Amino acid sequence: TLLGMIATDAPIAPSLLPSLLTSAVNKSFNSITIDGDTSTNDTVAVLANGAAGGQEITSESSEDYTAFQKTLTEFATDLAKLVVRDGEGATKFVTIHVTGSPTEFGARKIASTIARSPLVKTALYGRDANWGRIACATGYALLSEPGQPINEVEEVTPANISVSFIPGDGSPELKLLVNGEPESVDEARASEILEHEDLEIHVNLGSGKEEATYWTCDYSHEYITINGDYRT
Amino acid sequence: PAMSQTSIRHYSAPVEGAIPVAKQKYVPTSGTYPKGFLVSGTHVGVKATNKSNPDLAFLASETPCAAAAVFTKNKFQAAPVTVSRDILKRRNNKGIRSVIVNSGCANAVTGKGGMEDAEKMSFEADKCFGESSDGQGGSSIVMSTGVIGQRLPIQKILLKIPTAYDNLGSSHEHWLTAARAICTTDTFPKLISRTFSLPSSPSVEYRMAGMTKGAGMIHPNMA
Repeated sequence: TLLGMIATDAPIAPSLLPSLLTSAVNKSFNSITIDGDTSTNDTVAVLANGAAGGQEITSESSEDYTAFQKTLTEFATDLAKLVVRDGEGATKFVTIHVTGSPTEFGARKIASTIARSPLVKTALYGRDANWGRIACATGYALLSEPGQPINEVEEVTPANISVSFIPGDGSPELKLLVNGEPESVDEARASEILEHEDLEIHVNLGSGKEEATYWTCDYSHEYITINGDYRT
Repeated sequence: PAMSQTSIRHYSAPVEGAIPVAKQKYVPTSGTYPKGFLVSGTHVGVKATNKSNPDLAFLASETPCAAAAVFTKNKFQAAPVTVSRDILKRRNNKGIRSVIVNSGCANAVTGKGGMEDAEKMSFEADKCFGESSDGQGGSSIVMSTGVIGQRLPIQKILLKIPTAYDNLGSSHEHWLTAARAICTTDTFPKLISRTFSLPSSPSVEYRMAGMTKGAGMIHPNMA
């Protein structure tokens, strides 16, 4: 379960807080995954008491509203990332950045699917630059479910897709797939990149301008141990 | 079939206060906390095996304040989710005094009794502020986390809410203890704080602090 509480002494009109929080959460807590299970109890609350004084934020069109929105979103994102870093048994902190999508919805769906894929996550634990599993998850993310009418959104064109690893230490990216064609991967360099705790997987769909980011972790033996032992 | 219970590996939570070396860098040693907010973390023993760790967090505002929350969209919403959403709705996101949180038991899928327990937690927290009812119902949001499908040891929790109120404070240690109190399988408390300013009042320093918990059953979809 995810719980969160944010408190601020800034003065915010009560009617504006729900939209401020919803927007912030969609780009932070609603963009993380550890094991793909949505809890019965997830709650994030924000409280604003105005104790610091100053002008109350009363309009969505004010500069203060925009500034506070940015502060709250960044703050919530930092909190959400801490949850991922403490994922049960996690050894890696992974940013999934999907760009080049015709729609934000499609980018989010693909990022979320890659972030939840057990095979992607076990490959990351095994320090394997397994771009095939990333491409696989990208390819099924937008398919209709069995039994539903065919409603495939044509956002994924394999020949346009590029996948790369961006190391957490700021060194150059490692290209794995370029416009649907596999690169000759330097395994030693890949292993070096995957030694770090932080990693970004960049998937460029090459079909638009929308993007989305998800944060996830790897799956380790410890996850099974912890949850095999957790009792009702 | 040949495997026996003895072949199951059991998880050992980190010993009390022990934070894995690799995670220690994420735990702050100081912070700047918002004015007018007080917090505490108190030991209740929601899980019978918990003999000393804080498992009841209390976040209170010295004055009634604006509040909002997002909640899981899971159809099996826990009792505290339903109760807290109703409180915010009835109050139009204002007049909120506190958040009371227990760890160790989620009070989820616990039927009408669970709803009553969540309401009692909220009511008991309200009583700490000594205010008579203003006719709008509770002013304390309630949260729970832990095992699903079990009733809360509600009497134990209710008895300790006044202690949680007495323990309230504004120091870094108070905030860190509260952050610890909401943890379940987490290996470290998650707490951050910062200052910021707003364009209309550049000389005013505003503060924001937050705590979160979560390690498993994490794929939030809240609204």
